[in-house]
Amino acid sequence: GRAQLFSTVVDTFLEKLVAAGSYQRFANCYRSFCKLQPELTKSIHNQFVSQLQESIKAEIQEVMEEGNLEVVLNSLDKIVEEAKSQEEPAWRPSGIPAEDARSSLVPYLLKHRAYLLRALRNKEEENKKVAESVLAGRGRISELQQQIQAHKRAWQ
Amino acid sequence: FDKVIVMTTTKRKQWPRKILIHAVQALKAEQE
Amino acid sequence: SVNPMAYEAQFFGFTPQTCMLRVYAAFQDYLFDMMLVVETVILKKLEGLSECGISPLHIRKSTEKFLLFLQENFDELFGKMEEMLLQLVLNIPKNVLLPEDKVHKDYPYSKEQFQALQDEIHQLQEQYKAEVSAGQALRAELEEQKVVQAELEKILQCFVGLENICREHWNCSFRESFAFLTPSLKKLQDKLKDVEEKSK
Repeated sequence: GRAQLFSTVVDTFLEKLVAAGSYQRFANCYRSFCKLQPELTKSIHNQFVSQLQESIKAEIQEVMEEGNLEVVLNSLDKIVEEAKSQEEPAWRPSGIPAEDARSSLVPYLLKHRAYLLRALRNKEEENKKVAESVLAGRGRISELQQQIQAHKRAWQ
Repeated sequence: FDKVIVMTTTKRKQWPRKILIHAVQALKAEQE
Repeated sequence: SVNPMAYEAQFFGFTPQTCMLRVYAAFQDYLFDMMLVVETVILKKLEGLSECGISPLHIRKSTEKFLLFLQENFDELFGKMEEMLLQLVLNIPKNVLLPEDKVHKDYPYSKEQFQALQDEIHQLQEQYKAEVSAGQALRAELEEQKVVQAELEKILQCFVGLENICREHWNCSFRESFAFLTPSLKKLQDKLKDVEEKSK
């Protein structure tokens, strides 16, 4: 995983840096002092190396904690794992916020559209029934009017 | 430059959700 | 051109390059600090060995020589480390989409498609409003029909009431009773006329 790789890369860096700053090299640079105090030179070099390693490891630890990198890198591993089947390049922000934000709305607009379709259909159903009653009512009224006309004609 | 990148990308991460909250409220209000 | 690694910054909350810069600066500080400590310890030691003939300047040159060498290695090693971390650890592969952007994969709507969806929603809203007002108009007519129907039934009831009166009193339909009544009415009118003349 990425977290493991991160630590390994840093450890390798440290290893190589320490190898570069070997005691031979150190003694070579401080030759005169080394001739005078070989033991002391050796222990100073050891101190130097261990202190440097300790500081660098502490710094890396701090960066890991500050950025919560352990968790973040593991979650990135998971996201990458899930995208394994995805061949082509994935979407990236277009740089036009309005456009990118708009797409986030799409699922909700689709839900809204479905809601409106349902509501419209219900309303149409409802109106169809009311329309039938209105038509029946109109029929009833014209029937009554005809009856009244008939009576009226009889009167006349 | 670095600050601008972090600021922009933070907005890219957070703002669609913020906008959605209001947009969904608006849609719900319209439905009601 | 600088690759801002914006998508990584969106995920990590910092730009990977800044992270590396910070690590580089910290490591370098440690290196310098440690070298200073080494030099200070050696100089302190030499203070106790005054006749050794090694001057502080000489030690300083030795320190610079060692530091220069280390620095070159440090930069080269750090460059390699940075390259690996930026490519393998702090980077998001091209085919990977962050969870917060999943909507762009599920609903890859172009501007035109989005506009079409909005137009469709608008049109549905208009249709719905039309249906609502049609429903209101229908219900209003229903109410009106109730009133009209009641009125018409009342009128009809009058006619039917009249018919029933005839049936009750003369045991026949209105027409027959009318035919029956006409001559008596006629007589009645004549009588009335007589009475009026006599009274004059």
